[in-house]
Amino acid sequence: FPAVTEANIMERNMQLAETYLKRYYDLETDGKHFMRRTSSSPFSEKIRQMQEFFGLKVTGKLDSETVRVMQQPRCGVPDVAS
Amino acid sequence: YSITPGRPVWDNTDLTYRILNYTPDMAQADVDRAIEKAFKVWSDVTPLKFTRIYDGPSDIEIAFETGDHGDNSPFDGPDGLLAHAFQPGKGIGGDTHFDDDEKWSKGTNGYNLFLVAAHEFGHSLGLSHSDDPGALMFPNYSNDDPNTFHLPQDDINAIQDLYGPTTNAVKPTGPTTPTICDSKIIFDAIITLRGEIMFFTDRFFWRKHPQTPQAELNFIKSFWSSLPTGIEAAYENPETDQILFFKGSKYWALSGYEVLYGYPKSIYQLGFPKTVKKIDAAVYIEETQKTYFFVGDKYWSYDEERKVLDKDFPREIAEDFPGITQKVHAVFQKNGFLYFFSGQRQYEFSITSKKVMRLMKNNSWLGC
Repeated sequence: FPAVTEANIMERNMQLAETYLKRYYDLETDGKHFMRRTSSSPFSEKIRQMQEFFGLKVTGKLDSETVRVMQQPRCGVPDVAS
Repeated sequence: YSITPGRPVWDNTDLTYRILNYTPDMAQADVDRAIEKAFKVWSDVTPLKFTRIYDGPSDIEIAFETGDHGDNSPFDGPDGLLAHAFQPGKGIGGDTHFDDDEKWSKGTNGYNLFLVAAHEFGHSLGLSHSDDPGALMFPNYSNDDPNTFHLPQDDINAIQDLYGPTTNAVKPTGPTTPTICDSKIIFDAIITLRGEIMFFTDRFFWRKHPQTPQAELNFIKSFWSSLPTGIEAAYENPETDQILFFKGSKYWALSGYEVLYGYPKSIYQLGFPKTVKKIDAAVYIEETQKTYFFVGDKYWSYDEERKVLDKDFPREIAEDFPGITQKVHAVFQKNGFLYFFSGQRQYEFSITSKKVMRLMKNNSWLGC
């Protein structure tokens, strides 16, 4: 309590997606989130890449199925470069 | 499968590994065994050899770490990131780290160390993530059975692409992942479950929700870890909200994710004679609260209320279900029809008019 509002859930999912896409799909965010919502943003493009890899419906949108896959435990990717 | 960009590989096939520390979750001997078995997954199918050393730097250093552990790739506490490994190379190259905030185990409660280690060692050898959901190198953890694990064909192809085949006379092969509209697929069993339909084949099932156009492929064990693969028959009893799975002379009763206490049981406790070795298919008929069990060219009727097989059975399938003359591999009921699956064919049988209404491909429900 208080019950999580829809907006909270969406914000939490966005946060999850941003962390996920930064970690595994080199999403550059420079700390700002302003590019998250437009369909042609890097954020949406990275979601598309991720959806394609996992055989999900490629929408570029953060739908519940995409969030579910992002929540699954998985192998990390070491930062080989630096 | 995919190879790490730049194709980094070890330039010799005799590699060394060292276990730098242990997780408190498992006995050290179990960790040692899991790591050794994980390397064997790859040495069985290539010329690679892995030797454990105890002193001095090895090619692949193995450690349990938490949070930020100094390699610019911090772990994240329980779940989420489970482990990572570095591509072949000097120094940190090949090294594998497990997130010790996870619960590691040699069984299926928690994360199975052998399965995760085998995946990470794929990276240590130069493989990247595969988009084949049944592959070991698929990035997401799946609750496979470590005791019956076989390296999938996708991973065999990948590692042999880098290091060539094994010198063993017998060429190893592994399980493949079915593709949804593969016309060769024969379903092992099909059940309805709270409005969804599940199509079982080998260690997988497709889950079709009426409101989603696309069916979703899952491991059987990611839903029900104690169920065997290769299920032969299954049905849903909506009255009790149970689903029952059959393989050989055993059957399991489940409610949602939970396998009910006391299962598996023997099918002979249901009253089948010992001549019945396995069940081909089963379906619950809501109108009569009977379950039909199909075995060969005969079927039995089981009264779910009285919990006994009905008298005057078995009967000939073809006699009571005209048109159904082939072996029944799977069957389910929907909207007053029984859908009999025989090989790649599916017969829509009207329960009321007692005749086959349509003949379809067996994968028509999956949008094929």
